[in-house]
This record gives sequence, C-alpha cells and structure tokens, in this order.
Amino acid sequence: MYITAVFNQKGGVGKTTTVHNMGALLAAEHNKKVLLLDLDAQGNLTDACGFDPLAQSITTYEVMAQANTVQQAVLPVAQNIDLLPANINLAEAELNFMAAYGRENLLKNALAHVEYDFVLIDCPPSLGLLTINALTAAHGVLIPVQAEYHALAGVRLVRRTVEKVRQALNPSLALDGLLITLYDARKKLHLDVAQALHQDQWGDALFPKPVRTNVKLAEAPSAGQSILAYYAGSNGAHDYRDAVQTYLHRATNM
Amino acid sequence: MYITAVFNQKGGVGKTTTVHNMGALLAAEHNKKVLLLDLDAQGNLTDACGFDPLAQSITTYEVMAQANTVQQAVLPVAQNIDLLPANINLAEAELNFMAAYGRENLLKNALAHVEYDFVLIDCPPSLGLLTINALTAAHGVLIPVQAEYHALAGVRLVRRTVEKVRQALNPSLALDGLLITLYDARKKLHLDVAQALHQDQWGDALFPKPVRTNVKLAEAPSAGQSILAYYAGSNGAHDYRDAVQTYLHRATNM
Ligand SMILES: Nc1ncnc2c1ncn2[C@@H]1O[C@H](COP(=O)(O)OP(=O)(O)OP(=O)(O)O)[C@@H](O)[C@H]1O
Ligand SMILES: Nc1ncnc2c1ncn2[C@@H]1O[C@H](COP(=O)(O)OP(=O)(O)OP(=O)(O)O)[C@@H](O)[C@H]1O
Ligand SMILES: [Mg+2]
Ligand SMILES: [Mg+2]
Repeated sequence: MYITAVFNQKGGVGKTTTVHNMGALLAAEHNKKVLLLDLDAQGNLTDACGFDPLAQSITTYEVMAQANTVQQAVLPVAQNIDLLPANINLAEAELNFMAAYGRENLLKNALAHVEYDFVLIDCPPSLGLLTINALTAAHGVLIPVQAEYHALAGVRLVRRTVEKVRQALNPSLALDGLLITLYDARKKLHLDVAQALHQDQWGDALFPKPVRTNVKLAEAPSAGQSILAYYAGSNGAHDYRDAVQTYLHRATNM
Repeated sequence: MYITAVFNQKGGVGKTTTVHNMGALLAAEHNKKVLLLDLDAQGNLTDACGFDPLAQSITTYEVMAQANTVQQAVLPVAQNIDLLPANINLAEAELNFMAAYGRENLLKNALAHVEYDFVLIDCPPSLGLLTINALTAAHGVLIPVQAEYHALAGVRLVRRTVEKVRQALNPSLALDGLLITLYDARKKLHLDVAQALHQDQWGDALFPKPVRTNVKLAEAPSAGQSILAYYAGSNGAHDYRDAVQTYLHRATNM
C-alpha cells in the first residue's frame, strides 16, 4: 500500500481536484484499489464525490479519535474506490487532539490495517495538526502548485514543513513531486513562474506536464463526478491521465 | 476606526488580493488612514506589499503575544497605509496561544489603542484560533467568494462560524458583504453559481458587482505593488474601485 499526502498550505491550488481525479484514474484505468481520504473540514472532496458532508455520522474525525475504524466509515464511490468522508467536525480536531498521546500518529495508526493499493489524502490549506498527521502517515507527498506569484514562497514553506516532519516524525517521507495546476500557457505570468519553479531546489521533482486550466474540471464536482465520468475526452482528463502515469512510475519505484 | 476581517476558509478566493487592493484605494482615493493586517503564516500580503516575510523580526505573532505593540511592528507601505507583517512564526500561534488567558481576544486587545480609519485583516484559509481572533476583533466581516462549485458550501460554513462568534465572543459582528471574485461571465458555471449565491440567505449582502478575473491583479504582487500602482487603468482597479464604494457606504452606515 502506498499513501500519498496531497498538500500545499496555499489555498485553491487544486488539491481536492487532484486527489479526486487521480484517484478515479488509478482505479478505472490502472485497476488499483484506492482510498480517497478527505482531511479537510470543508468536506469538498466528500461533496465532489456526490455525498453530503453534513449527513455523514462517521468521518475522518471519528476514525482519528479511534471511535470507529476506517472500514466502518468508508463510502463506496465507484468500482475500486472508497471515500473516507469529512465534515465540519474535523475543525474541532486541532483543539481536541492537541493533548492526545501520539497526536501526530492518529491517522497513521488508523490506516495501519487497511488494504488498498493507494491512499490519497486531501489536505486542508493549513500547517496544523491535521496536515502533520497526513505527512506522518504518508509514504510520499505530492504538491499541487498554481503558477502564480505566491507559488515560490509557498513551495519553500512546504519544504520547511516536510523537512521538519522528516526530522521529527517520518524520516522516510518521499517527494512524489510538484504538479503545476490551473496552467494557462497564454499567460506570461504562468510561463515565468513555471520557469522559476524549474530553478527551485525541487525543480527536478516537477511533473513533466502541467494540468491545464479546463472549465470541465471545475464543473465536474457539481455533478458529483470525477472528470472521467463527467467528460472523459476533456483536456482535464487527458492531463490527469499523464500525471497518473508519472505518479505510478515514481510511487512504485520509491 | 472600523475593523474588517476579510475571511473565507475556502482557499485561493482572493482574500489577500482584496485586502491589498481595497486598502490601497481607501488610502489613495478616499484619503483614509489604513492598516493592512497580515494574519496568515504564508505572509502573502507582506510579500505582495514588497517586503520579505522572513526578514521581519516583529510581526503579528509578537504583537498577539504582547511582546511588542502594533506601532513597533508596522511597516510603511505608501502614503496613509501601514502593514502589520506576518511570517511563518504565526504557524506556532495555534499551539502557543491555545492555553493563553483570553486567547480569542489577543488581536482585539492589540488593536485597542491604534488609530486608523480602517483596519483590513487578511485571514488564513482556516477555521482556527487566528481566524477566531480576527472575527472577535472585527466590526464587520467581508467574504470573498469564487463563483465555482464549492462556493455555496463554503458560504454556509462561513455563516456557521460567524454565528458561533456572534453568540460567544462578538455579538455586534456585522456582515460587510459577499464579494464575488475571479469572475468570468463567459463561463456558464460562474453565471450559475452567482445566481445561486443571490438565492442564498446572505444573497442581499452580495456586492452589486463582482471583481472580474484580470491577470494584472495576479501580476501586481510580483512587483510588490497594489493594482493602483501597477496598472491603475485595468479592469482589476476599476472593479476594486466599485467594491470600495460599496464597502465605504456599508461600513460607515453600520
Ligand atoms: N485545472 C483546473 N482547471 C479549471 N479549474 C480548476 C482546475 N483545478 C481546480 N480547479 C477549480 O479551482 C478551484 C480550486 O480547486 P480546489 O478546490 O481543488 O483547490 P484546493 O487546493 O483543494 O483548495 P483548498 O485550499 O480550499 O482546499 C475549484 O473551484 C476547482 O474546481
Ligand atoms: N480577480 C482576479 N483576477 C485574476 N487573478 C486573481 C484575482 N484575484 C486573485 N487572483 C490571483 O488568484 C490567486 C489567489 O488569490 P489570493 O492569493 O488573493 O487568494 P487567497 O484567498 O488570499 O488565498 P489563500 O486562501 O491561500 O490565502 C493569486 O495568485 C492571485 O494573484
Ligand atoms: Mg481542497
Ligand atoms: Mg491569502
């Protein structure tokens, strides 16, 4: 089983979109058994998969609190794909788990006995305890980056957090890569920032191709579908297909 | 003095862009004395104003910790505009202030003796202690919203947080309004979501005009400038000028 935390504290860079669509492709086109894990109190991933976050009584929160197991909480999304849902209850996690024994390992322990080929964790846009749990449980971290001004400072902040987790909690945390999202090659800003990202210390970890901006990716969640179900022939599906190829190659060679 | 918290836990919706540009316009075109307050450990607002977050030794963190006053920390941005900078130190705030006496009032107390016409607080994309401090210190809350699928669930979550703060910490917290950002009227998704937002319980609080997507707004931070200094004739400047008109009318009639 390979666990990836999809993380960037910068908001709105396509974390949820990446987890949802890479997960769908891993299951449908590579026959992998996938767990999509919603770790954001917004519950956007749960919502995008077609479920009402507020209607869920067992979520990631209850699993981390050891009140329930992953198996008791998961919802079937499609063939080979389960979802561990989240909702606003998760917002209490920072406060309630702060003093717990092994507070950074709660998620890792909860995932210890599950059996999937891949677990993709959708992190919230923050540097708090939930994100630390994801980075401690994960084998690798995948960083969606929008090619706009704050991207470079954002990647430096991610690197600082990853290095702190490697030192204190998870020495073998790998870098699955940086994936440029929402890319529009007609914008000089995007070309310039993409070039600057290549010069970054983690420039070699960039996925060879960006995910282009494609309104179909933004529409699919309103139908509760992945891009594969919503419009398989779109640029969005094509670009995430390429990303999954790169991801599989890297994750299986770690 | 009127304090506004610019807040939405959804990431990447234009919080920082809104604070920076509305602040610049209030100062330059309405002759108001403005404090821009960076409350995000990312330090994007500090960066966008042309300062290096990591080079700042006195930030919002030290002010909330009562080690320094606002006056000791502020940086001059332009005529009539000061910045209270932030950097990664703020990420320790959740942990370090959790057990402090009056932990929700730290920011309110820090702002008690400052003299500006307006204070605009750039909130992080989260529901934690920093955001609660902003909502407790504020007279009103301004909610940037991107007209995409997760907007409606996002606004419901914002409302839940605002109501909790009104009940427990700040009964007179007003709603300065909802401002649609990154708007592209050519996208049916944006038209549909904007219409749905009008039907929302807070639909009447929508600013009459959205801020259109305009690449100049995304470029200006790389020059360390507001849209006014970078390209005053752009759609971005025009749209934020309209927004400031609405904001001033509402804030002064509260
Ligand atoms: N390649 C793309 N093309 C067009 N729209 C996209 C693309 N990727 C994401 N989006 C849209 O951009 C918005 C932000 O994406 P998303 O919600 O996945 O980001 P996030 O990083 O998970 O945000 P948050 O930080 O709030 O968790 C959403 O409305 C989404 O539908
Ligand atoms: N109207 C607009 N047109 C074009 N680009 C915009 C507009 N508003 C914001 N942007 C760009 O979109 C990105 C997100 O905006 P911004 O960083 O202000 O959002 P935020 O809500 O502060 O994000 P976070 O949740 O990470 O704090 C930035 O790259 C910004 O430059
Ligand atoms: Mg998300
Ligand atoms: Mg911001």
